[in-house]
Amino acid sequence: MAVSKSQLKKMMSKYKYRDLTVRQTVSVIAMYKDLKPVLDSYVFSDGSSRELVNLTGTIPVRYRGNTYNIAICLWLLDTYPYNPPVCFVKPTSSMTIKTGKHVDANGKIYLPYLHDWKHPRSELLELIQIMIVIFGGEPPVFSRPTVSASYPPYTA
Amino acid sequence: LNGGTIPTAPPSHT
Repeated sequence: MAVSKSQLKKMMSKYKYRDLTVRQTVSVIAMYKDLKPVLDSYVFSDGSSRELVNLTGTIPVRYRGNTYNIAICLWLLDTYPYNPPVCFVKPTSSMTIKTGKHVDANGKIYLPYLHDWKHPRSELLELIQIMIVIFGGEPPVFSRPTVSASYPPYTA
Repeated sequence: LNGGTIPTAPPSHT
């Protein structure tokens, strides 16, 4: 069952702009039903961590005539929407990240839209729509080629 | 029941 608005309010009780963040999250999960909000521990680059909400799941990306469910995780900082979400692609074990100008080896997503993020002109819903367009031209993940089972893994 | 959609990705031979 989908997460309700009141559950979201509870999850985001420590967010500085809670009502705004809840509202934008609700419109995203109404449109993209395969994304769901999850409360989890986010570790900052300085090693500190905080309980934050992320939107986890898949977005439909059309690439060369087929639609793929690209798995992403968008972390909403407690200063959202004044700071952009921290976004990652989530490859499964059968996928590899295609690093490039939009994705690094950790799966972190870099987009001009995130770089130039400014409230109120920037919004979660529009960000996802832009991701779908950009990933449709340049997918951030690919399936690994099937490797023969007789080929042992190599360890250095 | 609803476990969400299974992630997929394009084949890498392209």
